[in-house]
Amino acid sequence: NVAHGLAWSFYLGYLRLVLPRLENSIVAFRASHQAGCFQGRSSRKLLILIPLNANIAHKLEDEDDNIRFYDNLPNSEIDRAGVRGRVYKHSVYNIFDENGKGHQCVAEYATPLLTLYNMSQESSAGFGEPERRQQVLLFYRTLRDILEQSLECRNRYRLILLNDDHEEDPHFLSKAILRHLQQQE
Amino acid sequence: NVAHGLAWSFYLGYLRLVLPRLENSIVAFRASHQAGCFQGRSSRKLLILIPLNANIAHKLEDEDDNIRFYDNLPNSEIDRAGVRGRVYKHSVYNIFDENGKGHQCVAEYATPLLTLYNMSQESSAGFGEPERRQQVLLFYRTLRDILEQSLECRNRYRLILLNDDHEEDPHFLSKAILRHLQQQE
Ligand SMILES: Nc1nc(=O)c2ncn([C@@H]3O[C@@H]4COP(=O)(O)O[C@H]5[C@@H](O)[C@H](n6cnc7c(N)ncnc76)O[C@@H]5COP(=O)(O)O[C@@H]3[C@@H]4O)c2[nH]1
Repeated sequence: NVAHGLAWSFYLGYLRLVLPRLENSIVAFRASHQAGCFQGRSSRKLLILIPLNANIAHKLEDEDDNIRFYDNLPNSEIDRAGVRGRVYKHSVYNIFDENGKGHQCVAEYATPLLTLYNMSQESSAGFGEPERRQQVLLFYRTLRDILEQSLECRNRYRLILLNDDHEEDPHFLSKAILRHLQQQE
Repeated sequence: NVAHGLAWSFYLGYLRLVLPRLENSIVAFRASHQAGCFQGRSSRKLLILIPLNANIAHKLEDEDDNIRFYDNLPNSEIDRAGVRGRVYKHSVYNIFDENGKGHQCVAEYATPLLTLYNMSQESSAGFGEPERRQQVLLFYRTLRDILEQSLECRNRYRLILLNDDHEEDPHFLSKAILRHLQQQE
């Protein structure tokens, strides 16, 4: 089951490395950026976006004009499998609510979903569009269970499962993120 | 089958992005580094190291003192799944032969093997050490078949399968790489 392996890979090869460093990254970021960022309803967790249709954009701001790229967190450089100083980074976004107030968060799509999407388009990869939604759900559940057992990653992330039947709403994504930011007060 | 998905992920999420840019990267590198690098028996292909025991080092020079880190190729920055300007880079190594002559190459381990190794150590991941070797072979064969069909990646890589029964030889890795460099003359 492809999704099972991708969830483990995402944890073992990425989240387990970057989540323990996230808090320090945000502290360094606040020190070098405008006063007031990452306050109030902002989140210091990595928001991991999981759209059920695996339809991943490369730029969040292209999906919703209430989302604006703010800046990147400082890079982490880690020697990995022969690549010296491989760079790991996250992007900070300003999410605007209906009152025009901005809330900072560190957000990104779950990259392995790109693999699921692309595999479903390649006939030789062995699975097609009908199986893809099932695989996304399996990815989500496997990842959720792994992260719940992980001491290093505890409280440093939120998985945001995005149902795609609201896609005609041009502010669907910002509202989904704001709902999650609100929930953690 | 975990290895099948990891091979597709490695191709779709990495090799398909970076291999078409490799030649230009090496040209830029030669322009800013010592005359004579990447000449002769050196290779302009990405050497992808696949040890059968999935035992991956993070620094090649730790494995064999005839291997020395030279420098990194220039970074590529690509917007990916909400991470703006995600960095992709490769490391250049000097591989010394028995005559003390150095040959430059761009080499790295196939990072997904780290996932296979780590999964075999986690009891909840669902497979153990006995299955791991089989999974490495499946990864190698799947990747080889995908790359052979890929127009974008043609002639820009070499897969180097490393048998682990020569590991008492302290120069096993440099000799294995040199054999492959020699073969392409
Ligand atoms: N958002 C995000 N930012 C990152 O820096 C990052 N690095 C990894 N990942 C995701 O975590 C998982 C484990 O990564 P691993 O390195 O074992 O496999 C990687 C690795 O073998 C190779 N690869 C990708 N980017 C690089 C890179 N920059 N250098 C070397 N290898 C790379 O191709 C595989 C698939 O990559 P992605 O499909 O981008 O998603 C990966 C994967 O799902 C990332 N996800």
